[in-house]
Amino acid sequence: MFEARLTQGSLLKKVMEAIRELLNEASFDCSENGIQLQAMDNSHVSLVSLNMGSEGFDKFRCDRNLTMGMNLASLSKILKCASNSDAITLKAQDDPDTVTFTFESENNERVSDYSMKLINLDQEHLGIPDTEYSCVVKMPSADFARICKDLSQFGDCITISCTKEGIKFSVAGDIGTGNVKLAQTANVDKESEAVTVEMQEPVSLTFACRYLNHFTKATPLSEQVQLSLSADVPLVVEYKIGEFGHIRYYLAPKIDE
Amino acid sequence: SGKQSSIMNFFSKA
Repeated sequence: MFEARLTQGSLLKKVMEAIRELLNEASFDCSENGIQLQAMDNSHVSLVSLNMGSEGFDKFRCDRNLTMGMNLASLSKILKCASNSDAITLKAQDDPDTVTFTFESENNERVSDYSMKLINLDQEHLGIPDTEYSCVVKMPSADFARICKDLSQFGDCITISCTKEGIKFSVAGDIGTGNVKLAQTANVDKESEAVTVEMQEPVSLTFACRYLNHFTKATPLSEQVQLSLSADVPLVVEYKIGEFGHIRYYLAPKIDE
Repeated sequence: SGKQSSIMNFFSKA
């Protein structure tokens, strides 16, 4: 038996929005530790790693580890039927072929349930090595989304350069060039507005805009985003999910031909 | 603007 209840059901809706354009289908791995997902996009350029710890759920029971393969377009249709203020409960039997979603309104006067057929996915998991990154930048997630959107107008890829002074996003295209520089903030009233840079070595790497823009669909999950960069390895773009989880996007860099 | 590499070049199968 698997059962997970999240009072703040809107978090699950936001997680769905954060992955549904990048992935067509994905396996949700459930264990007593919580819910995890790892999947590559169709082109195998990026990888999504989602972790929601059991401690973040109001109720969490997982008697046996199980993997639930879901079509994300179908899952999205179901989660769109939940209101932002609804509590969401997922339920499945051991070795399930369906999963049930129950949505309860705040006053408990409206209860709806939907069941969805699961699919068999033969997804391979990749081992992600522990990496000490040369630069780790934390910045407001809305600012990152805006920069990616703005610069995408001018070219297909963005170069991210990081020094101890700050982070620079650059684009070059047919009509010209664009640069956005963010300095490390000295004093800010709100932690959510801070830009912080932890640098061991300066880094400059180039990434496809298309994927960066997909990742920014996670912006509603967290006011801050963390970018981790090292030469010749994938960029990590991380958004926290409340206090109990995260979604990490890994993006393979463009390499010189 | 460089060649897009695959994520599978960096992470091995678990």
